[in-house]
Parts: sequence; C-alpha cells; structure tokens
Amino acid sequence: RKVFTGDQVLRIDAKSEEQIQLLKELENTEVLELDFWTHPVSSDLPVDVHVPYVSLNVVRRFLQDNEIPFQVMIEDLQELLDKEQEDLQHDAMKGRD
Amino acid sequence: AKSFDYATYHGLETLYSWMDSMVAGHPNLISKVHIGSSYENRPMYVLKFSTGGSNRPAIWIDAGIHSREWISTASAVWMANKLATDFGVDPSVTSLLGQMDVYLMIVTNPDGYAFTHTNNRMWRKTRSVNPGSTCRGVDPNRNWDAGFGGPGASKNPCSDSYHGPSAHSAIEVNNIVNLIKNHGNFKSFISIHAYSQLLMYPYGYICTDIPDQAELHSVGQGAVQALSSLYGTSYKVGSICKIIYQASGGSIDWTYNIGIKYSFAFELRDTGRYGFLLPANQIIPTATETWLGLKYIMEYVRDHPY
Repeated sequence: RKVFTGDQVLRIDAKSEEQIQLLKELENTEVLELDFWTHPVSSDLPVDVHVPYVSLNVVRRFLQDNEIPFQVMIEDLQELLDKEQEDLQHDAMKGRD
Repeated sequence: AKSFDYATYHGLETLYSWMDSMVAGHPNLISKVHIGSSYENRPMYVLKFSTGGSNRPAIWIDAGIHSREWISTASAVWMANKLATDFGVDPSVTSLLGQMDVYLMIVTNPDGYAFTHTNNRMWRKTRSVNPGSTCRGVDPNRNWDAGFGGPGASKNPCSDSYHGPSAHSAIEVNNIVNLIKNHGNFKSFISIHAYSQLLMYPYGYICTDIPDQAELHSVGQGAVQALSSLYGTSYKVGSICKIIYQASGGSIDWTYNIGIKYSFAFELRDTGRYGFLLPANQIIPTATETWLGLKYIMEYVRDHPY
C-alpha cells in the first residue's frame, strides 16, 4: 500500500488569468508529481492539488513568490487515510459482531 | 441486505456479495447482469431493476468510474436499496418502475476500485498496461468516442487524464458501450462522480450549447432544488465545459450524441474540506440528498417520453 506521509492538499485561489496560467505551468511540471484534484481553469473556481511531501517547499515557495493565495485543505494526507482505514476496520468488526 | 452497513465503505468482494443479497431479497424486481470483464478479468455487474416487459425504455446510472471517488459508489449502494425498498411503497417510484427499467452500475471501474483498497487510495484510472510505458491505466472518462483525444485529456500514459490509445479502447468502457448500443432504448444516462457539488450536462468536449440545453438546464435546476431541500447543500448546474473545464472523451457527451437526451453527471460533496476523501459518516447524508436529485430526474424522464 502506497503511503502519503507528510503529503498535503492545498486549496489555491488564483486571482487572475495570469495566475491561472502559472498554475497550468505548475501542472505540467511532472517532476513535482502533483495530483490536481481540480484543475486550473478560471479564477472563480478553486484549484485543489495533492502535493507530495518532497515537493511541498518548492510549491509553497512558487505560490508565495507569485503571490497566489492558498490554504492547507488537508494537513497530512496519510493521517486522514489512516483514520479512514480505522473507520473501515471498526465498521467491519461491528458488522461481524 | 438488511444487515448490510450502508454507513461505511466496503471492498469489492463485499459489494459483489451484497449485490447477490439484493437479488435474493427482491427476486421479482432486481437481477444482476454480467456485462463483461475488466482488464484484470474481474466481472462487471449491473443491477437491473425491472417489473417485466421486454426492452422497456430505460435509465442508466453508473458510479465509481473514477475509482478513488468512493463516495459515489457508496451513495449508489444506498440508493439501490432505497429504490428497491420504495418500490410498492412510494407511488412515484412504483409508477416509474411500472413503465421503465433502471440499470444501476455500482462499481464501474472494478480494477481501479480494488487497487484503491489494496495499494493506492489515490488511484483514479483503470489498471491496464500501456505498451511502451511504465505507467498504467486509462482515464475511463476520457476514453469515450466524443471529441476523443481533444482538449482536457492527455496523451501521456502517466497522466491521470490519459485518454488511451483509441476511443472505447478501455474494455470497461467498451462493455458499457456494447450494452447501451445493443439495448437501444435508453432514455437517460446519469454518471455519478465526486467532488465539487455540481450537476452537469453535455458538452464537455466543446463549449457549444447542445440543442436541448434549455430543457436540460431546467431539469438540472429542479433536481438541484430537490437535492438542496434536505440539508441545504449547494450545487451548481451547467454544461461540463462551462461549469468546470473542457474535457474530451466523456461518457455523457457520447450518450447525448447517440440520442440519449437526458444525460447528466453528478459531482457529489464536498466543497473543499475532504475532497473525495469524504468520511464515512457523510455517506448516508450524501446519498439521501443525492437520491432526491436523482429521483427528480428519473420522474422527469418518466413523464417526458421521446
């Protein structure tokens, strides 16, 4: 099972078409292995992106340098997935009982 | 089916045995149709709700085509049970199933769904091997013959929106295409995704309005009004291209183009807290509100034969 320890999901609120273009460039930067849950299309739609831990600093720096507002939607992706698995196991045991 | 826990996520085997219990529990209403196998040779099943007659006008509903969107599959499980238990109780549902068949596909991408439970919770595509690449999978909602290979899909096998080598090359897509074509009497095609709280209609591959845009927008607004009446969950209505982005090779564009007028796609909860990792305690509220929207559309299709 692949783990995502330290990975974060950022919600980015681009303020202009120029910032959307910058995010599209980011989306095409394969080496960062970003997983765009919603895509940069227009400044009235938020962009959610799963950022691997190793790429976090680069991406945060990129957004700050370009003054693109963002917030952390999921602080630690693996923690959320662990909680989901706990719930699954708990419910499965409950079901067996 | 009575002891089944609808308020949690389940693995593929559990869902497949649940389907058998639904058929056993409703022998005069539900049958399990084997429409083919997935790339890794898992069976693909559709639950057919029918009160008789042959080749009646039908409604198609699918969930889980993007495997990581577990809430869509979990909501479809709950709604299948709702449809079965409301039959003979709710006059509108009874009338619907007295005139039309409903085909409900709970797990439209079984290989991907199994993979999210065993290896990678973030997996979205199928699990097919791409010749010449180490990356696997095709995005099954970019592989339909509607603007195939156009904007909003990638030709890179490593991309999550890889459209595949050709239209309907993904066996999971081709199995559905064959069923829809052979049946020939589907009047509505509804695909359930997550997330963003949207109800969309064609087109995705071009931003041109469809001929039936006004009617479908009106039906969408009515459905969203019904959905929101329960918990106030706010949805937007519009064409895929205008409301989110240009995306080619999508299922509802293909179904609309072959004449299935009432083609819609739901993007379920949420709006930016969990994305598609919705906690299990939101399954039943999500399914319950979605049912109201889905029921509105099915009633409209029933009352507007064409």
